[in-house]
Parts: sequence; structure tokens; C-alpha cells
Amino acid sequence: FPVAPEAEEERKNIALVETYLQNFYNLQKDDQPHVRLKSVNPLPEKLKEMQEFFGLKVTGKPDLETLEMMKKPRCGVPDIGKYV
Amino acid sequence: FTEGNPKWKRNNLTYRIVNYTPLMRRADVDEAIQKALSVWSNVTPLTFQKIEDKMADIMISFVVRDHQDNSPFDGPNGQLAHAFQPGEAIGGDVHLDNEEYWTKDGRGYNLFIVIAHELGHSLGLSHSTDPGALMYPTYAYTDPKEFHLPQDDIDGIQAIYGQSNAPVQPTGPTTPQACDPSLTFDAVTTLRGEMMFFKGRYILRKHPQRIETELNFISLFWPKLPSGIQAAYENIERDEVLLFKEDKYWVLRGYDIAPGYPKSIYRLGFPKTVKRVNAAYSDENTGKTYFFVADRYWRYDENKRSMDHGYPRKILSDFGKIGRVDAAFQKDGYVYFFHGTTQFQFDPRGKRIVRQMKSNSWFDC
Repeated sequence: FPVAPEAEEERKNIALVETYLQNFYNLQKDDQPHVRLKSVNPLPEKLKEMQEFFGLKVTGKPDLETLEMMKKPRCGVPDIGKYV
Repeated sequence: FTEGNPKWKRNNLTYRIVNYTPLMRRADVDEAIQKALSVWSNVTPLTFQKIEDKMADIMISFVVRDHQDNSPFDGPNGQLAHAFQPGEAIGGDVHLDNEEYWTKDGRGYNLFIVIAHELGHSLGLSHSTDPGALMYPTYAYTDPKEFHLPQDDIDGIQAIYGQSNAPVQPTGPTTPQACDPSLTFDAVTTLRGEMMFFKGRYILRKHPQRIETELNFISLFWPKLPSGIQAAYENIERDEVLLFKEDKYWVLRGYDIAPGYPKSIYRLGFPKTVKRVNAAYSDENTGKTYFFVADRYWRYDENKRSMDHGYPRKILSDFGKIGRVDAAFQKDGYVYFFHGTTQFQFDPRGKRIVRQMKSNSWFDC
């Protein structure tokens, strides 16, 4: 069955958030999902870091304002961490 | 600052434009890059010399997708450009995504603004959390002719390379803070139930149902509007907002600038001796609009579309001790006058001031 639009939208948003935090906030790519089950999910903390940087409400959740900021055209250099 | 505080060991740096975007004339690209370099050389001892071949300190190139630096571009929008911190080889280099719509004005992405930002990285700056700073990560258009390097960026780059050799040290604009007790306004108006406070290149936007005050560039909503709007008022009946700067005014219909503007303020009936309008508000009950210029005011009849006779009059004679006005707007039958950091609530029926507040009393401080 075609995925329900909301679920599709949500899936896209999660992908956007993960890619954004990997690109600009040093979120480690995580290609071993089963490991993730054991370890703490670093994404909310990274999201808070990003929200704090942009002066957004620090919720640790991908709320509308946060997603809007992530969709803005921007510089490719990370906001934190190394870029060499 | 970039981690590890990298900086160039020399002040005399070289740059080379490796290739050009096909979307702009070469001369316009050269000019945009020169202007972007001067943004930094104007406030530091740094100098930039253009070279045509050989390896330069700062190599500027337009590339697409994967371009062998482990940081592929992503096509139109998204990531616009990136640059590397000072160092050998790729150090200091600027890469611009050649799939972006580069321009020299407000369309697409303004090349000057983006390169000026990336050169900040080339010189050792990282991103700033100040939304008004050039080194803020997201793109925001400013008319290059009006661009002044913000104080936040000046402080950053001078912390790395020291001050400029100029006899007078350059300073830059700061970003308004809603709860700054010394905050003053250029103009204030209502706009379809919201309140818009104009300050420099910014608008502080207050929606009655939201606690937060939003800070945006004027250019975000209206790229064609200049910064430094001096007066504004809403004609609620016509669903229009008029915005004034020097001897020109614009009309917003709904949220868009009406075609054919700016027009001259003298069309409204001002004498040629009036060079600018300081403040304005419109009384939706009487259809009269009040314009404040220095210590006098005019009254305009919105139905007749002409100035009433018997004006100008002295502000002091009809508005009490207010004297001069920076900004004004009407809400719920009261008129709010702003002068410096003081705000007066004025009852137009009783012709008296009923309250005095701080200028930023509308923000949840």
C-alpha cells in the first residue's frame, strides 16, 4: 500500500534532521542500527545543540521552527567541530 | 573561532579565481569577490593580491556535487558554498556550488554576500550565533550597496589579526535585542493584527498570540525595500501599509509591495522643505493620518487623499509634552508615540497622555 502521506512526511523530516546533524553538528553516521538499540541515541542532544546555536526553543524535538531552519539555504561548513 | 585557532602567518595574502559561474558576467564576479575581500581588509591589516596562475593562498572555484574534497555539494539550494580554514594546499580555499543561481542582486543567491561569508572561514572564523552577523550560517540577502560588516564579525576577525591600520577604527551595526533597555525604533506599524517594529535592517515582529518576538531582516519579507525605514502606518480600511524613507514611500498591499512604488512623498502634499517623515499613524475612526516631521505634524485626509488645511502645526500644541516623535502607531483607540527609549500612550479623544512606558514594553521582557 502507498505509505500514508503523514508517515511519508515524517520519514522525510527524520532523514532531513539526521543528514543536517551529520553535516553540521558532528552526529556520527550510524550504519549499525542493532548497535543503536544498545547505545543511547545521540540525536536529541545534537538537536538541542543545533536549537541552542540558532536561538530556537531547545526541545530536542524536530518541531516546525527547527525544521524550517534546517531547510534554509546555508553555508556548508559545520557549525561545530572540525572542517578540514 | 575555528577549533585550534588557525590563522595566516602573513598579512599579505593572495587569491585566484580558478573559474567562473556561467550565470554572471566575469566583471561582475570579479567585482563581487573584490568587494567581499575588502569587507575583511577594511577592518584588519590584511591585504589581498589577485594572481592569475600558480597556487594562491585562497583559491576560489565554482564546482558541483562530488569535487574530491570529501564534502560533496547537493545541487540547487541547501548547501551554497564552503571554505577551508587557513593552511597549506586546500587551506583557505573557497568552493561555490555551481548549481546555485548566482546573482549580483536580490534574485537567487547574491554572490558577494556568500563569498564574504566564506572568506571569513578562509581567514579562520567559524559560524556565529548572532543572527545579524555575516558569519551566521544561513543565507540572508542584504543589498551590497547597503552592506556594513556587523560588529560581531569585526570583533571576531580583529581578535585574530588585530585592528585595521586606518586612523579611525571602523565599527559595524549590532543586532537589536528585544529586551535591551536602550532599544529605540525607526518606525512602528500594525500589519493585519501584528505589530512591526523597524530598526536598521531588521523588523521585530510581534504577534498578539505569541509570546516570542521574532527578529527578521526587512529583506527577508521585502528584498526590494531598503533598510532604515523611517516611518510607517497601516490604513486598515484599505488593507495597506505605507512605508517611508527620505523623500520616498512604498505601499504594501496585503504582504506585497504594490507595483509602481516607491513614489515621491510630495505627491501626498508635503512641501519641498520636508525631506523625510519621522513617524506616522492613521486614525481608522476619522480617516485622518498624522505625519510627524521634526517638531511639527501634518494631517492627511485619506478619503479626500489630500492634506488638510491649517497644517503643519506644532506637535507640542496638540500632543502635550511629546515634542518629537521617532515612531507612532494606533491600537485599540490609543496612539502610542515612541521617542528614544520612552513610549507615551496618548488618548486622542481626551487629547492627553495617559501612560508612559519603556519603548520595548510590547515585548515579553
